[in-house]
Amino acid sequence: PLQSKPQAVVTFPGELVSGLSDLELAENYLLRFGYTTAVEARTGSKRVSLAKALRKMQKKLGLEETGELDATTLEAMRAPRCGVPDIGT
Amino acid sequence: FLTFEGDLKWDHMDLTYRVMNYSPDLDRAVIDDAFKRAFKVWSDVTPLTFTQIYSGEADIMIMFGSREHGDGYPFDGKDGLLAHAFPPGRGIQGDAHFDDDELWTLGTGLVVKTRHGNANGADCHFPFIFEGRSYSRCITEGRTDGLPWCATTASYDHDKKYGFCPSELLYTNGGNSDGAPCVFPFVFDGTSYNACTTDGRSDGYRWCATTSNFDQDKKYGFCPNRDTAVIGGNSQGDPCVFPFTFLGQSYSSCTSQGRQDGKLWCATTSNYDTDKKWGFCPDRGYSIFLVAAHEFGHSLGLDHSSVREALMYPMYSYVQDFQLHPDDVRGIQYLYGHGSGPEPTAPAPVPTEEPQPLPTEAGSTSTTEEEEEETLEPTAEPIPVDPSQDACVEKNFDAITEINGELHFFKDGKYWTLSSFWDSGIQGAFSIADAWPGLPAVIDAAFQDVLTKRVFFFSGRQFWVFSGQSMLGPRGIEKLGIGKEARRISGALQRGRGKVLLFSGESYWRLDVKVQRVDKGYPRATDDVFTGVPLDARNVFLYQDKYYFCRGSFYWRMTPRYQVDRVGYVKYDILQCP
Repeated sequence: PLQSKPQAVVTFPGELVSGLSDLELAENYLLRFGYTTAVEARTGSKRVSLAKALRKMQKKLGLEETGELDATTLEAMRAPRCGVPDIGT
Repeated sequence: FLTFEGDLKWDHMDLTYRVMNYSPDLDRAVIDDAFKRAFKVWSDVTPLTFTQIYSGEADIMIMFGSREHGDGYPFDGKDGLLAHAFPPGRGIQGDAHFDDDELWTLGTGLVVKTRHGNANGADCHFPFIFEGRSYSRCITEGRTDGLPWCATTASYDHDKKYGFCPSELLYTNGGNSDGAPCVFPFVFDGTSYNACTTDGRSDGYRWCATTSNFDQDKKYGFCPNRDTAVIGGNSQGDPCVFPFTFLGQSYSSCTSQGRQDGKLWCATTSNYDTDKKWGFCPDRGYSIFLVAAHEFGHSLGLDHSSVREALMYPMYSYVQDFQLHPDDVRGIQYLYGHGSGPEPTAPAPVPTEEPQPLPTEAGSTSTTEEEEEETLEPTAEPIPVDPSQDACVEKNFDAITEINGELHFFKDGKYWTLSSFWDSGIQGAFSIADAWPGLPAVIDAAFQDVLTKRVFFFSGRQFWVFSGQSMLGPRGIEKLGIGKEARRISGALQRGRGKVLLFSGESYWRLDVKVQRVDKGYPRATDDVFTGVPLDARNVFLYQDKYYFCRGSFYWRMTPRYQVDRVGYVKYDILQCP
């Protein structure tokens, strides 16, 4: 039977609640795994460099190269993986 | 595949490894065995050897840790990053680290290895029946000493097979007490403890004293995780407490209440509302074998691959009967060469401008008990082939396969090639007899063995093996162990590690190329695994890591995860005819 009352959502202490927005998650991911450098992330137009980095990541991971932060790409960014960067040392 | 900048690799083949510490999630023996199997994945296809040492500096030092664990590359709690490793070299180079905020299993849920009892260390069988009740976790029912135990078959009532579960009351890991169990209560830093604690440590591992006074005796050990141990949260490793109170309600099992992601959790005290102590309940976990095999690929010099089905692909995905992908094999052999084959080789030189139809390259020495190789002079005058004959007028082909990186289309004594590297379109027609003297004009199937580069041809119930200029055959396919039910072979799929699937009718066999015998347990029904493709395919071949089944003018393409992801025209899609 459906819950009689709306399900309470609790913030559990000690949980790494990633309060990151999708865009922040993506920027962190692209930086951490070598698809963009800290310099690029700071300078240049964000939009262009993000699309370029996304396309690089989508190509490397065999995803459709849209240059967009689409659902498939976000899902891939949340998937469990190896910590070694995909590009660079 | 990719190697690290400068093709970093070890300058010796006999490598050593050392496990610095163990995750409390699994019995130490299970972890040692998983690492041993993970190294074997790579030693099976190279001259590399791996020896475990238990002291001193090894080439590959392995450790478990969580968050910041001493190398400046912190892990991130449960899920997300699972592990990392460093390319070959001295010091931290070559080392592999595993995130111990993950639940390490063999990929399909908890592995609860028992000790003592009468089941010789067999794993728990969940669920099991005891005194008519069903249990899906270790219990203390039926005992007065509080030691958790389980049945190792579905029914204790029937089989009376049991063993004791991992518990700090039974033994500890590491430390300085040779595995002695905890003593409760014990005094530490003037405080009395009745359970394992992380106090006094910054790495989050739970420990206990193995005498009643640590301050005095300094004897301690690390607590193994119980089967009800939570993962992550703020109580990593502590066992769930059932029943527990949450938002005023009582819970006797894990729940997803209070969360939006559906993950199951439990409290590690009897009242979450007051104590706020909690963690995630065990799930399928991550296969320590699969993740270790990937990380050891890095330790040997492989970077991430773009091939989704390859072991060196960066994302984790569980596979049951693991097979090393040809992409991984090519990568590691690029660095270290074959098993018993020649020394490591640099990448093959770029082929000459006009890719000529090459007979196969010299294969490596083979250990099969092959009869004396013979180099046959062509028996009959080969049928002259008009090179202008167009592959696009053919309705279908006798056989299709990839040889030396080029797709070959065979028909009535002729063949054409199509290179995926060059966009030079279809080459040919060429004469089969010129390239492979001694072969009949009509062949049914062919494949090139990934490891040795030898090319196998099949026609009717006969087969030929070409290795460089030499040819062996014809021999009957019964020599491979294929019974009379197979009138002809229709195709082949290379599976990596010297195995090839041979298809005939609605069945397939798995051939061990090295010993040239099909494995036990075959044939199997094609439909059991390759669901959704034509069972009477005329051609079956592997191309760019996907499986192709052709019938009439169509092909069905299947991914290595056995999903048909495309159906199309052989002529227009593959041959790219106008």
